[in-house]
Amino acid sequence: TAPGVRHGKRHGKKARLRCGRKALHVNFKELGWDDWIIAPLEYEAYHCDGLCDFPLRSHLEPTNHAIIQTLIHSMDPAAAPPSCCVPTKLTPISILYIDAGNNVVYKQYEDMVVESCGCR
Amino acid sequence: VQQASIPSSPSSSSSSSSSSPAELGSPAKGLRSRKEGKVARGPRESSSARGRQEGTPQDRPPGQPPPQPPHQPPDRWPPQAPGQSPLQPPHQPPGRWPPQAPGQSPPQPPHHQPPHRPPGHSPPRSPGRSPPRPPRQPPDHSSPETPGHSPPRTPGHSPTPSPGRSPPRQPPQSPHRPPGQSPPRSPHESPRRPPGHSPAQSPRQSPPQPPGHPPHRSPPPGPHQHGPPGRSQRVEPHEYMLSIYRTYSIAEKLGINASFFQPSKAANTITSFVDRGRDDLSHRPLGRQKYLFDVSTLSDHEELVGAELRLYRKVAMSSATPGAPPAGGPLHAQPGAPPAGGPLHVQLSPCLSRRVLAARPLDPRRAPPAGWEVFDVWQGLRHQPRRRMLCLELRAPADLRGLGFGRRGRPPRERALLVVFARSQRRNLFAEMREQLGAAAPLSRTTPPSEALPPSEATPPSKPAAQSEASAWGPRRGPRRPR
Repeated sequence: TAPGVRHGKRHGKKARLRCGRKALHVNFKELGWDDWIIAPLEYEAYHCDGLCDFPLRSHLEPTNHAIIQTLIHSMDPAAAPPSCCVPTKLTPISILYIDAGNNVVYKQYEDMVVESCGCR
Repeated sequence: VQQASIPSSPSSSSSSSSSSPAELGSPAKGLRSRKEGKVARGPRESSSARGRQEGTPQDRPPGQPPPQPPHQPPDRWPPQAPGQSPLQPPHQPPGRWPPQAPGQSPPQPPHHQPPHRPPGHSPPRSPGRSPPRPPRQPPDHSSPETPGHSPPRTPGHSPTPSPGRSPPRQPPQSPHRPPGQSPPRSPHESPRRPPGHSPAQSPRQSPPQPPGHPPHRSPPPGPHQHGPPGRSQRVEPHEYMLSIYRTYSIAEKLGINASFFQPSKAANTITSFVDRGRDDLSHRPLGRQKYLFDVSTLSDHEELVGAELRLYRKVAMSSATPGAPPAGGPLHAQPGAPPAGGPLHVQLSPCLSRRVLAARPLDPRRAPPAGWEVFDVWQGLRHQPRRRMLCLELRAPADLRGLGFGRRGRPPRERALLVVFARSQRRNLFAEMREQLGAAAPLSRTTPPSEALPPSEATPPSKPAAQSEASAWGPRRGPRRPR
């Protein structure tokens, strides 16, 4: 059941598009990077999508600025855009690749996977 | 929650290598749902297979032999046993960490040359389908001898190459390219470059070679080609690196700090350098052997936290009667025969130096039949300024071949490996790319006169980086011609 239907007062896609983590499957082969990346060839990166509408939920961990901006936007949409739905926590992944010198390198690349999203 | 075997100590690390490809390919549910490490095949296996399937005579450059059928092991990529995944762990001797693949003899990749393509020209790609790539050449820099087949050589030839006469047959490739210009790529190469990865250089370019050596096995640059030729070699991932990846990726899924594992310490970047030295083909007893590593790609921004030299000790080529000391001492024994007697002390030191980095006794009779000997060479790499080549020398009072350190007939996976553990700071990947591109910008002056821009039309200093960056991240549409 969509949240809007569940609550009974929010309808339409706005309620369904609240800021949250969505699926984003990365396939390095499709990106054409499989000629230098040995492993992994694909992973789940996720992405953040949705609206940061008033009132902001606490699980979105909004900044004070985002709260103010969201409030202003709710009062006067022309005054400020809504705050942005962005990743708030990212985690690394290990990548085994071939560097410029034809050496096999293991590297832990930071901020490759979205763990949570929020309004900032 | 899917369990994964994580070694808690170096001695138990073989469990990581025993993880099946299914473990690597399946996410650790409950902790993370990402599907990572889905490497059920080698990175280029499918491409090679496609190349074999789709490759037609007109697709191949002139003079290039047709693709090898899958049943021809010497030219297969990735080198693996039939039916074995590249990440499938081989049998590991107990007590060694990380697990290695002793005795594996992966076949040699084909020595094919990629077809010539003008720089910046990228083949059309369709999402979800990578174009077939030509088979790559192996990173084989040693003599191409095979067991039982030795090329003619002058007796008394220097057993190990000196820096002035370096064994690598590939010329030192300039890691830079004129900004805004795409590297020469084969029709199967990626149109994009990785983050934090120099887009001005192809990962499979020919490895460096001392000055004066002509490019080997590389197609001559075309009229639009600048800088180094396209990648003509294939890199075979070492089993040790694969095991490191397996271990760490599983640890990530389980939420374990990677620094838990030794000897990685706090390293987040582990680079492997394959020995580029050549074997001594003479029949003299080999009392010392040099190992050469091109460490020019080590970044100054990385803090070295460890380095080790891994030497694969093979089974002695001929058997000697145990307990029968050879006449005249160990070095006068028959070359290749395991020396008799007690333990022999082998020493590792920098070339042209008496400083011993590591030493250990090796008992030729009690030692395991084959396995990896690991020497800590961090002190040797740490106290010397960053240089291009690192030369280490192994000395023994006996014939090193008899101890199993001969290079002859070794597959790439059994070559000496220098593993450098580094800790790089958390940096913005764009900044990292920009930095590499900035370093590549001065080399734009090496552009041939036919395509060099006149001074009045020279690109501003900041623009090449932007162009190169754009070409690195976005699809290349073709060579841009200056107006």
